[in-house]
Order: sequence, then structure tokens, then C-alpha cells
Amino acid sequence: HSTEQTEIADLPACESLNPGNLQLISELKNPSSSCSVDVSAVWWERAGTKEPCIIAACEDVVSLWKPLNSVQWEKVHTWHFTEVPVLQIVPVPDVYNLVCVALGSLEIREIRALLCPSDNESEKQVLLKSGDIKAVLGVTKRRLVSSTGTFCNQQIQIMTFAEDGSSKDEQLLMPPDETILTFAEVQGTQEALLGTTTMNSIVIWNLKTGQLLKKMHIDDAYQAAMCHRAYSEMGLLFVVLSHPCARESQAFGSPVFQLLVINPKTAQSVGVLLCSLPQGQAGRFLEGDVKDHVAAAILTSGTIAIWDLLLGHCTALLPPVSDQSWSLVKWSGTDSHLLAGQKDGNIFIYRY
Amino acid sequence: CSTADLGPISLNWFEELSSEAPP
Repeated sequence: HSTEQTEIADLPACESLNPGNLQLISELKNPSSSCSVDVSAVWWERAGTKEPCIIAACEDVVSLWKPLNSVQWEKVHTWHFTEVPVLQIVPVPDVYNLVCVALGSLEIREIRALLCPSDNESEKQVLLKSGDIKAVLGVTKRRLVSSTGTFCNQQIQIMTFAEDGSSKDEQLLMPPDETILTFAEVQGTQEALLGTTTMNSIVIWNLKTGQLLKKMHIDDAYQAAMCHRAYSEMGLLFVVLSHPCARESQAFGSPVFQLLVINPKTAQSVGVLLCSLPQGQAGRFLEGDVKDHVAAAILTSGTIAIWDLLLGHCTALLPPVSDQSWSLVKWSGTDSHLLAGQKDGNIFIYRY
Repeated sequence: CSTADLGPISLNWFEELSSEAPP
């Protein structure tokens, strides 16, 4: 029923999109030939001062860049990984001198904390968790939630870090009977955590008590949907999903993001906005990031597309630069910048 | 679309579900 009731975002032609919505302001050159896997902007504390830094991850090295001025960056720390390759960066909100990384080949095998102890300023990494890790997310109040295993053997754990990132406390959440695919914190409802499952369900936990509050099956059209953002307003839950497996149709074009509204009391849901590719733009969703009301996606064509979820349409298209397809896109957690990465490890910073 | 399709809405859904769910 969701597709019939979904409002389709406008499909403007590619030519009508204003590329001026994105202004290049800086570039981080990767001197190594290692393949780029993730990028993130985090607050980092150095000598008692919090700075907006950029973390860039290649398969075998993670680098921390600090700003010299508004356009120049300096690499200040590197962490090396010789045994297991880096898969993704996992920022932990409210911690200022720690970032986590997930390591593995196809699936996550380890989660490590990366630190720079202030006494000797040398890089340090600490193994936090190992095993068959399915999903991981940093959440507010210096917490890291992760799920390991599948179905009945699933364990969902929250670690809480001390302010300096050193010690930690551990707590378990009640597992659902379906394998968790992604986690998302629910903005607007403190202590609510949302998860999507491989069986097209959305689950909600109470982070404080560990209770599993609700499991809600959503339309089968949302298969393998990843949740990029969730917020609660006026008693309803708004969820932004992406659709790596969505099929192109004549009526809806090629869907990339969908805004779904759920009543958590009744488990009823309805799709309210479908973000499709502009007319004439080919490709499907590869990966993306949503912050506030803006959603960015890398398409299989190598182009980055941006949607404004309030306006309901695509606002910018960024084609590959220097014939290099885009492979990473992230909204900065410290300002309104967009971080765009290429496979060769070069990171471009745009103002949106 | 109408939120009437979603059934009765509660502003305190999180607290209510927390009191109903098993500990």
C-alpha cells in the first residue's frame, strides 16, 4: 500500500539542477595508493582545545587531519592496520579524542577504538569487540551499540566510554528474533534506538532499560532497507530509508531514499516521500548519508546526488571529477560541509 | 496521505511502550 500513498518527489531534468549548491572549498590529497574506504568529520581534543578534524580511512591506514585554516589541512596522526583491513569509521558522539573503526573483509570482524593519549601523543588502538559483528553505531552520551550473531544467537550490546575515552561500561539490549541490519538513534525521543532487520522489520529499544519495545513489519517493498535517520515528532516516527535493491519503474523512476511514517503504538506505517533520480540520470543507490533534512547518495554511475527532504526534490548533482567516480559521501558532523571521496583516497570538501 | 490510516497516536508512545514491554 505504501507506494500508492507515497508522494513522489519532483523529478526535475538534470539540466535544471543548480551545481552552484555545492562549492568546492578544500581537498585532502592521499599520498598513498591505498584504496579509500570511509571518511568522517569529528571533534578532536588536542592540548585542551576541541577542533573539527577529518578522519580518512584507507584499507590499511586511518589518518586524522586537523585544520590549519579554512582551506588547508594537516595530517597529525595515523593508525596502521596490517592484519585485518578497515571497513568503516564509527564516530562516537560526545567523545572528543576517540574514534572507532570496524575491521573485516566482507563482514565486520573487529571493532577497535583509536586514541591519542595526551601524555605522549602517540597513536594507540584498543580492541573493543571481535566476532561475527552485523551492525555498529555510535550513539549520544559516548555510547557504542553493536550486534553480533544472527536470529536467536544474536547479542546486542551497548558500551559506554568515559569522557577521555578510556574506561567503559557494558550493557545488553533484548535481541529481536530477526537479524539486525542497521541501527539509528531516534532524534526527539531520548533513549530510543531503532533497528532495521533482514526480514523487513523495524524494531525499537529503550536504551536505558534494554527493553525491546516494538517490532513492526514494514512493506516488503522495503527489502534490505538501510535506515539513515529517524526522528520522532507529534507521536509519530519518521524514518529515512535507502533502497539498494529498489527496482526502477515508469511511475516512480529510480527510487533512492524514502521517508516512511510509522505510528509506534499501532505499528501502522505509510510512505510519504519517495526521492527518485532526476529524469535522464541513470544509476541506482550505492551508498549515502542523511543529516537533518538533506540526503546525499553515491549512484552506480559515479555521480553524487543530493535531495532536500523538506522541498522534496533533488537539489544538486555532482558528476565525477577528473574522470574519477565518487566512492564515498558523508555530511560533516561538525559543520554544513559535504565530504566526497574518490577510490584513490583523495577527499574533496564542499560547502552545501 | 492521512495519518488517520495509522490509527490512534500517542505523544507519550515511548513511555507507554516502555511500561507495557517485558523488563
